[in-house]
Amino acid sequence: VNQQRQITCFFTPN
Amino acid sequence: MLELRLLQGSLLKKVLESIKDLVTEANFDCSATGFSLQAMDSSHVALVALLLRSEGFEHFRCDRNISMGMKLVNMAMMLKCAGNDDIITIKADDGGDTVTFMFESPNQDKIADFEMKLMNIDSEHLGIPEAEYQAIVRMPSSEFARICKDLSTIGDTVIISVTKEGVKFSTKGDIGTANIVCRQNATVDKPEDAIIIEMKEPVSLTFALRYMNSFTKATPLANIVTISLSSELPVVVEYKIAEMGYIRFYLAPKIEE
Repeated sequence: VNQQRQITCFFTPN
Repeated sequence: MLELRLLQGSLLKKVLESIKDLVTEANFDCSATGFSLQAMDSSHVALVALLLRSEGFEHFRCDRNISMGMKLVNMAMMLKCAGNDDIITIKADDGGDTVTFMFESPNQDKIADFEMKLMNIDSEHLGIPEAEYQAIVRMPSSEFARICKDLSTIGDTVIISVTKEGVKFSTKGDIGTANIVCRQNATVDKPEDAIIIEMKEPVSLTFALRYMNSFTKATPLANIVTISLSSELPVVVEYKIAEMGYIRFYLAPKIEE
């Protein structure tokens, strides 16, 4: 099963 | 006081058409650097980053940094009222709660003002670090759009694999499978027709086609699209906006669990 990751797993708030 | 005059108003129209279905509302930030936006879609799977540099405007006045929250479908609706050849000026007062879009026809015989209410939007600004990508593919934007559209008739996800053979777009669905391989072809007559693949190491990633298809709405902005891939990062799909800046779409991969 392919699980969709979120952008926030890669980039963090400034 | 903010006043930004864009001779090629159609660029702004195209920008809005390319993002209004992905992002519902967003803060447009204006500073000495230019007019920019960073926003995620509602499920935080994709992110769009737009920059229109100040030098690209015929007149650029931005007395202080300002962030203007706008509902993008409303903004797009207003910009649709501008002619393709119109000059568009964006105007706002410091601390005001409206923005005005002024449209001037090329021969100045028609001038229209559209005032839109601004909204307060809480949005996190994410830091996007400079990164080394394992593979960068440059290809005609129309070709990429065609591939995404074709594959989405077969499946929901696309596997993008870059090897020394080229770049392969694959999908599978209930009715079958599809593979499209594009090889590097740098020796075409027109540079915008070239497919150029810079590969440091092979990479293969899976993405939702729904988002890829949404990104291709930016195709009218640029002849060339750049796709940057790395196994540890969201893919970047970039359309350069002539002499002005860029629109970049980031999409988080699907990971096998």
